Amino acid sequence: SETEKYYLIFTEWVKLLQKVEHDDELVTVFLRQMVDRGVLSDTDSLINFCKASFELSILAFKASDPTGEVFVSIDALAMLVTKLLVVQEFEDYSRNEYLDIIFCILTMVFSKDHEQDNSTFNERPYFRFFSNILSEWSSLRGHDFIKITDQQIRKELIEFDNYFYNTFASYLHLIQPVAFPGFSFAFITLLSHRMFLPNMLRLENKSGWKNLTILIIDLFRFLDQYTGKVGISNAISVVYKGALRVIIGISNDFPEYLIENHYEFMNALPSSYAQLKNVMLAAIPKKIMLPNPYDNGLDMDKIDSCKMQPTVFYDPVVDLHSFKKPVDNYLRIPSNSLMRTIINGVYRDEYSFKSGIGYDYVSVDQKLVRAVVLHVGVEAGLESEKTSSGAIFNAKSSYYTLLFNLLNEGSSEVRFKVIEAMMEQLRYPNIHTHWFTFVLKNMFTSEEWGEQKSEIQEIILRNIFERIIVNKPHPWGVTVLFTQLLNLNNVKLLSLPCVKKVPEIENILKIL
Amino acid sequence: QHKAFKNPLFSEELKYWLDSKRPLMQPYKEMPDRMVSQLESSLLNCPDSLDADTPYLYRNPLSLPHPTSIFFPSEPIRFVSPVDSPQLQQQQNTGSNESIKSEDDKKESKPSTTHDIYSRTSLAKTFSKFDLDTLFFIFYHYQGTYEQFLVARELAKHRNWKFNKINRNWYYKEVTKSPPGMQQAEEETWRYFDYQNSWLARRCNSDFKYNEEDFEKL
Amino acid sequence: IGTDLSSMLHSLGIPRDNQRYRILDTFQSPWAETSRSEVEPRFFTPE
Repeated sequence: SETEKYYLIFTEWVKLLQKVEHDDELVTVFLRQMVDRGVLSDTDSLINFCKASFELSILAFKASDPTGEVFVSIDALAMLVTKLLVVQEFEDYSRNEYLDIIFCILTMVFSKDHEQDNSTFNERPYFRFFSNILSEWSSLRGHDFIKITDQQIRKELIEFDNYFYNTFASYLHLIQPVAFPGFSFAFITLLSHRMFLPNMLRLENKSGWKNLTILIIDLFRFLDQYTGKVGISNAISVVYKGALRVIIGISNDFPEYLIENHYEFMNALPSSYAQLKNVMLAAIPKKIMLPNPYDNGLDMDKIDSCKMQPTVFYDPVVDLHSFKKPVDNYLRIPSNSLMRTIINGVYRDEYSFKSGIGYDYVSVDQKLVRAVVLHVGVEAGLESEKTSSGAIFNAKSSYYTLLFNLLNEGSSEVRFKVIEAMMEQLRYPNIHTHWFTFVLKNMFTSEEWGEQKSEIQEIILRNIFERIIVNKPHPWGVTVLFTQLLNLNNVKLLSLPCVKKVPEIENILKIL
Repeated sequence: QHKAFKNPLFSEELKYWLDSKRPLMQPYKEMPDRMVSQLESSLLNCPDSLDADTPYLYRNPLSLPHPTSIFFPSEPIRFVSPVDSPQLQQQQNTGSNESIKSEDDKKESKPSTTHDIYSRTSLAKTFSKFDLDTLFFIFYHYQGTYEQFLVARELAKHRNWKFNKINRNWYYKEVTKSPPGMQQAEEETWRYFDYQNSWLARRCNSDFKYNEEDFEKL
Repeated sequence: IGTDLSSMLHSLGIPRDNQRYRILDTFQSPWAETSRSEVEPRFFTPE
């Protein structure tokens, strides 16, 4: 049959690669013959040949002695695919289309293998294929593809490089853990692959960031879905540990990526992952020095970096939708009616299950609240630069009153979510950390709350404790705020009703 | 009814792919049994660092493992190096083991100041302990390999040898203090490693002129 | 409340001193248990 013929040809290819170097002339001749003899002459034959080769390679893996060379066929297939990425004439289809076709074929073979009843699915050969493609590509692209002698092809490949990585990412997104749990561990391993992750982070103009964020969010969504209150399965626990380790790696090498994308990550991170939250928000830009956050005499006004605007890669304005108008209008000219619109708009239409610390569902649109808070912070920072810091470090400014009124009129849940979002902005020394520290401290000591005062104080303290009680790291800004609250003259934490009610908290505070 | 399902190339597999969309649109509240076993299977088959390593289908005959005693480990040399003890770290900072080196070697090695991505790998650390003979052997007989690359890095960055693109020799500039009374305070002599004939480092004759263009910028 | 991360940092090769080494280019695997051998990083040899 046609398929059997393809099996034979592919087997010859595998044998050839075991006998000569991959850049040997014989290899090029073999590929040329494949095209000339109609094995790879058009899309249909390409698809049929590659499908047969994938299936054969997977079969070969499954049938191999596990202690022996299990990847010989899949290694050869990856080499074939990469070579064809370079040497083809690309008449019937473009290089972009070719890559898409290959990944499509793989996805089809993969899906069937994973979903079939009585499946013998094993993620390893698929992982190996992806890993090899990354290795081969990495080897090719060194010094702007200098190994490619044909200058025209070299130029094309340089332009194609970006498409390569982003297409790879988009297909990885298709086989995310929620869709294919049998590939979960391979998924994180690929996401963090040494030939993928740093390259996505380093692509020019941050062009890999968006797709990389999508993948990390895929992982978080999977974890969120299966992190319940009543015990986590061992497998999920291991997935979490791997995710944590990868994020720590990113924080070490590319803290700016976590810093600029923190907003999207906070939206997707499971609510009870306090330490991972802290790790992400504790990322520090490489050149910044951190003043001692426990220093009682610390004055952010005197720290230069506290005037700097942190870069925000994903503009929260996008998530405001119709909310943008009333919020921006209020910031320009505050009015009660605008405030009413904002307050009424933060509630969801229906409850949503959410396994949080001390709650099981939410009735507030968390994403919207976070967008409002960050947007206000961004605008405040810009205002400070445009006019003066006095314009925003002022309890009468519209930036402050918008948040104040939201808390004053909102339910306990709204208060909790708004304060949680504000506290997420307490990070490394920058204008957002500076301003939100001012806002939270002011709110904590304000007499404007009336009867609501103790609840506001309790929620602020609760949020601080959720971040501080956790094992390190702790974001600099959170520690600074906490230190400032501990040393207040006008409010004694130990005499607060909410503290006295919980002896454990009272004891911790006494020690501190 | 969609056209894609009529395509004989994909029609069989497409329905499986489509099935996977369901949990994406409506995630399960609790993991169904099938999913639990799939996840556990994934944990069991988790790819490790060997799976993620660079593939090599064709093995250079020189690099094939030689038969050794069964008591010797057969694991790849790229083991993860143990925790850097303070002594080891200091050794790393001040240059390799002084005691086993000759006078010439001592002059050649400089403190290891390279902080690139290779500096902390066990192979790079191991190569920093090799003598010149071994380094040149690897360089000339394992061409195009990662080992050759690391050896070139060791020679260039730590031993201060330079690679001539034209004749493919490695060169070393020796600077010695002239005896007092000489016109120049320092004397410069060049040596090269003769890989083609004698397999020795030889002095360049007096008409050797260093031309920067001829040397690879490593 | 998370865990003490020092052993995880140690397994990653993240030191506490001022020297910050890049680790993602030689990253073996997300888990220390599956990272028992080093992996070949990207490298380039001239023709």
